[in-house]
Amino acid sequence: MNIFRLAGDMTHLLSIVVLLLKIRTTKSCAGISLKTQELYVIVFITRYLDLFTRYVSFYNTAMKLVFIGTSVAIVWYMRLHKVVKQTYSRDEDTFKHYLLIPPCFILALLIPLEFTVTEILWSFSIYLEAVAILPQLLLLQRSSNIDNLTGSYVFLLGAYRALYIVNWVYRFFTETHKIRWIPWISGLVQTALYADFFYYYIKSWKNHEKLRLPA
Amino acid sequence: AAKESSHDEL
Repeated sequence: MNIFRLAGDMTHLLSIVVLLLKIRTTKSCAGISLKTQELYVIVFITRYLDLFTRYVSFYNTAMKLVFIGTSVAIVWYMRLHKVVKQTYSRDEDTFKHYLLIPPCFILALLIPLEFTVTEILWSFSIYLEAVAILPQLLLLQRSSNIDNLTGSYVFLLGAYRALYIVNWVYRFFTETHKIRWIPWISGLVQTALYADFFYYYIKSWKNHEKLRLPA
Repeated sequence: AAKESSHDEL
């Protein structure tokens, strides 16, 4: 475990804490894409299939349980909680997220880490995570005003994978000296999708003005 | 080794 990976995991955890904080304190999920959250449930479940078969460390197992548990809880809040579900921007969250699944699955069949069920699903999860943020980014473009917690959530979510990229570079030079095409290319695509959001987020933060994404 | 290392991350 290196500092970059730990920072990445903590940033990822913090993003989820911020989102849960927003939902629980404001009892609202306005501006949050349910479709992105549903994709994350699929990402975590297909990635952590080895949760009970391969023990890496207490930290690894605990974090996997937290990520699966919180992502399911967020979908539950947005779909079933009597107050929160009323605040879901249903008619703006229109990205056809189910269209993302077949290409990622086909890509996982074509380029798996290994041709076994768990590795194909692991690769699928890596590819899907790269594009899972698209419904959320589209929703942000449509949101007239993005509240601070939502903006912070998306920023932290983008920052975590950027930190993972630094971790991969660090591990390449200090440990493995192996190129890992699947997570690296997916991670670069994933982080690149946040590029314009990062630009407008940092600009709004520097100018102390409300975050707005051009339509 | 590659497989192991890629699966110790989240």
